[in-house]
Amino acid sequence: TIGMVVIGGSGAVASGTSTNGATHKIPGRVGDSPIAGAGSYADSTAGGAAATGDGDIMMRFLPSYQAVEYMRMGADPAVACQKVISRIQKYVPKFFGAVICANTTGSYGAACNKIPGFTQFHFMVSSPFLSQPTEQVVDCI
Amino acid sequence: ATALPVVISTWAFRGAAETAWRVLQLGGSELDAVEKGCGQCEIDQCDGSVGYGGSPDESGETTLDAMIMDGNTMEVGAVADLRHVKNAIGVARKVIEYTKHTLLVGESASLFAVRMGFPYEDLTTQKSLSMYLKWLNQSCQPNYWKNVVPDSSKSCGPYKRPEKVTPEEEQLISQRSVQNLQSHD
Repeated sequence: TIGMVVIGGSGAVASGTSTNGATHKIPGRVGDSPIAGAGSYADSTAGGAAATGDGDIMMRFLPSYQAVEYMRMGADPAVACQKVISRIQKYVPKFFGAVICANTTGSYGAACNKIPGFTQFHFMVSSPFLSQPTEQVVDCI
Repeated sequence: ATALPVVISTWAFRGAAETAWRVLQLGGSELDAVEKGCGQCEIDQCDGSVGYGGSPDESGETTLDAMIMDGNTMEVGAVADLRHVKNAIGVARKVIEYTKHTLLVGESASLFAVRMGFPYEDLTTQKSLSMYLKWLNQSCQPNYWKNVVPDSSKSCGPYKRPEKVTPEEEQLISQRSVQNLQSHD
């Protein structure tokens, strides 16, 4: 899944996702991507988040909505993302998944669930501080 | 980074990130940036997990899911299980602009897309077809079935509910299922 959060110059937030889903899925299966609050969520009064990974598991936790609510309560975006991953970890320790978060002041972060073969998550960031869209990486928790 | 504007996106999909940033720099809205950025990934077929020609289902067909959300108005447009239309996030944007709904699914979503002017196309490519045929040739492994007969970890089916599955058998079957890291949203 491509998940994206855009915070405009005035702090307006938009988010989106696009995916072709799980490979060899049962026909009719839909994952988290098109579900608001699961695949992504945007609220210009708090921030935005987007998720990627095993949608069958992640959608049950509305991770993007949850991350935005953590940021609304003042959590740093990276912490908000980590708290969402931790929440899912309690129920499904070996799930494959990652979340990106950004708040209305332009702070951003990401988090992922560490499993064999997936210990780091790469994501892209663009901002006035970066000369061009830049690949960044976070260690999974 | 605490300065605005900011664009953050999953994975190292550079084309998508550059497109979104360029749309913002050229005065486009945040929604425009999300639509064009994610839409670029549909064109690029980013790592095979976005866009046409990837992740075939059990009948070999590629279907698309997408959403777009406006944080100012809390409006959402989304499509799921979209068939025969490539620009899923473009259609999702049209759901916001031309309907009072939020989510349209399946072949009916495709008919809405055609009415909005999107072309009706085949989303299967040689690559997705060969993925599908390879999967058929390896007894349809891995798959998303459980607790069915015949044993879904050994054969293609068609599957049905067994009359009775003992808890021990269920435990054994679920332990055998192998996580496929390449298969995700």
